Amino acid sequence: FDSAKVFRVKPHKEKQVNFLKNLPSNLQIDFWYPDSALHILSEMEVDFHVSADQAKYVETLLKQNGIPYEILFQNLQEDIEKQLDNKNKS
Amino acid sequence: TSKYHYTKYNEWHQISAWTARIAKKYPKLVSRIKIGNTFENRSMYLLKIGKQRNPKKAIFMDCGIHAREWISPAFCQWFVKEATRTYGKDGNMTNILDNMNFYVVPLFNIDGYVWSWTQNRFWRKNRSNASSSTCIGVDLNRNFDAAWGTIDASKNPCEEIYCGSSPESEPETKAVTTFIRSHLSSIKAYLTIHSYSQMLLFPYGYTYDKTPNYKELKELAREAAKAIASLYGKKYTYGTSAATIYPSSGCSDDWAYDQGIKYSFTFELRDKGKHGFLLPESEIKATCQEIMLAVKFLANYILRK
Repeated sequence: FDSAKVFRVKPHKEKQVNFLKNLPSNLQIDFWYPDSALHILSEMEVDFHVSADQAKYVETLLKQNGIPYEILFQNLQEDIEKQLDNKNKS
Repeated sequence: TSKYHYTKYNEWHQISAWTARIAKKYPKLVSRIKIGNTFENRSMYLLKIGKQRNPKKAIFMDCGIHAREWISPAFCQWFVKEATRTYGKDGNMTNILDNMNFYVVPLFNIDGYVWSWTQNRFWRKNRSNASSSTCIGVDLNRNFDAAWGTIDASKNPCEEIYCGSSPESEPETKAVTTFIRSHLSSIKAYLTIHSYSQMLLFPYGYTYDKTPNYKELKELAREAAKAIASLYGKKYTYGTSAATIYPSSGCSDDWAYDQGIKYSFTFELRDKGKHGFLLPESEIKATCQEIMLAVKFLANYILRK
């Protein structure tokens, strides 16, 4: 998960919803919310995880399709390690 | 048990050993029941908590149906800790456990959880490879016999929401449903603990239709959310699954409701995306404390009914 990212996007138009629904057919997308691309609706906040090598491409596609996005996790591996509080591991 | 860490995420071998120890330490309050085996042949345990007296009402609660939602099994462990340590000291908990049993499945999707610790932190499904596809796993929360495979569940084994080859095709689902069916006369409420998104959901998910006791469930969810917010101000949204998130079929809360368990709730614990499935260990305590308030509220309501 080194440099893997989690995006949060919010599609407004039906065209953007369809774009997101089709994203998994070309790329390896792990949906965090909703559970699957099938559930995506207009105005829904959608969180998904992509690997480092696909993150840049996904970002470009989001920009091209005018889909507002933010990056919730810049480097998932770092956050996985941060989740366990090593200070407490005696 | 005094050395057990409830404010850390524990691996399955630790949780499993803990279930044995806590039953041994509190023999009059806790008993460990084996309810089946997972696809990879690990033993599935349920903890029965409550003073031995029959007949009693019961609440069934399961945690960890989705492997990557680590805060969920952490809550079940916390609940058992609170129940055992406060019984006889806290009047309310004592009253609840004197008059009601809790059936707690501390970890539903054991194989998936082990996989999430060892191979893929974001694994969701179980580890069944029963399909003809090379893809592994069934979404256990699409595998229940509640409008199975009809609405927004996938029949593609490569999807995260693959519903399996048939209702209850998975040994984990079968173990839980068999237990619940054989204790239906006493089980008055069903609680299933998930993460994330801070929600309190109730049936239905497979239809926009409202249940006959919709108003009561909505009021209970409202009060439970209020109890949660009273501690740290965390806002949990509530409503039917279909209307609050999206329609989905084969889910455990719908199945439980249709079995006749009229108080059926899904908890989606913290947070709303900042941490997602990576809720830090430093938030385990606060998350569990706030959810305890809701669970105790619901237990008191069921007792009064």
